[in-house]
Amino acid sequence: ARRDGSKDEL
Amino acid sequence: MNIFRFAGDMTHLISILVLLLKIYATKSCSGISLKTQELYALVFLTRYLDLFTDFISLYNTLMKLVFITSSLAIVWCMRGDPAVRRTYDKEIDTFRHYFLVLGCFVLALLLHEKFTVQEVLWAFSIYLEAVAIIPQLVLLQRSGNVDNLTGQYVLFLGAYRAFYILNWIYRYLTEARFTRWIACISGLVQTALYADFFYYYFISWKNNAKLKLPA
Repeated sequence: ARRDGSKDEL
Repeated sequence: MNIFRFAGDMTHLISILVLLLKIYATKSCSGISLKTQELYALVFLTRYLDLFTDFISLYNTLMKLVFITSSLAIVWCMRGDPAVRRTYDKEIDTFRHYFLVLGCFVLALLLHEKFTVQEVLWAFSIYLEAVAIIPQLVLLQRSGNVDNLTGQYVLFLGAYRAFYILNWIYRYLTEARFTRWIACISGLVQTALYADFFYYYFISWKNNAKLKLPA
């Protein structure tokens, strides 16, 4: 997850 | 993590295992588009740039490694292994996929969440994944007959993003500020591209007939 907590999916 | 996303990841993993099984068991890649495999390798390489910088979970890191190594192994095998390479349908796998790469890159420069290298390449990988199956579908239409493993490979590959759509609906309903328009809209386009394949696959399954895509 980027610093902003997004992109936790494959 | 929710059941839809987990089912999607497992379906995606199964599609890759079916493809590896087909290539290694039959020592043949007939009916498989090398161009689609190259696009998938590019999708994973540009999407998982955060592999070493952002640790999310062991599962996330493992799956990223599996997707990157398997897609590179398939491309390497289709290009390098002399036995497999001989069975590649070079003369009908002629879709100019460079235009897909260029178009998706331009779109990513215009539409992204943040104008940073990582985010632009992430958006690029999302757009590219949506259209990466086109050379494969074109090859299947040209080659007429589809062998069972190839048909199952494309079926699972199409189904995985459909599970992700259910995952996005679920997360939109259960999480306060979940918005992921780029992935959602691309995922809808991606799944829609499989619509006619799903239809002919269902017909062939119902009639217990060989899967044939109309030219």
